Amino acid sequence: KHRILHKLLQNGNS
Amino acid sequence: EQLTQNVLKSYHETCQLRAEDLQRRRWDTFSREEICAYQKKSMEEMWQRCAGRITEAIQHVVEFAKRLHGFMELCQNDQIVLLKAGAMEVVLVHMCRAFNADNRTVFFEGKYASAELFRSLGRAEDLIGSIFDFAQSLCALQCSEPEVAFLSALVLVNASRPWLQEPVKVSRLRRRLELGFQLLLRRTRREGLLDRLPPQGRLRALCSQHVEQLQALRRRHPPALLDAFPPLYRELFA
Repeated sequence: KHRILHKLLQNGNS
Repeated sequence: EQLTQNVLKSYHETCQLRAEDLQRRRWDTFSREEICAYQKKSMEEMWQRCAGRITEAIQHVVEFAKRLHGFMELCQNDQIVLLKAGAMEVVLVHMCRAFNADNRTVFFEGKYASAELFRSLGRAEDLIGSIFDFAQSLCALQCSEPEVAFLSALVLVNASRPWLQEPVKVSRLRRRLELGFQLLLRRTRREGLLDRLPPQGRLRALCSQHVEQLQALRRRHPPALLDAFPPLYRELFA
């Protein structure tokens, strides 16, 4: 449901 | 001490605009012509622009959260819940850094803008007024950068957000942040700040007002309107 937030959280410390 | 260092470092690493730059430019306001050009934009375009700027600010809040010790150790549901509920609140707290209380202008798209610049947002003008009032009241507290850093962390790590799966874990992290904040305030002789902070409900009310205005906008326009909004903004607010 919160695909983008998930992605942002999983993307290392970018 | 370690936690304090982590909060401050996370804040500095993910800060969108440096306080010195914002201070230096605080009298760099939009010209009459530039204000008129913004006022002539369609309501849809102005909403999209504001949504764009809010989304950029929120992306920095997400990065801040990721660097906070303990945040990524929470379960993923709770990370999402805290960010979904708190990211906009943190952006509103950060706004006090980008707000010149002497002439009631806010840094927006490169210069300082008064509330009238946002006139084409239509009925959301009330919301702009409330947000400006909030920034003004927060500015009056003259928070230091370390104080804004801790306030951001505390707005985010809130164990009373609904739908948390492990509220105890969140409240343990919050307790540590509160202790760090208290130590900082004691060291800087600013203990009085805690009693002068705006009530939490005020931030919540501003955020609901924002979502209500967005819903009203959607009712008046075809569904395709939102296609032009940033996907993260749609995910959080639509």
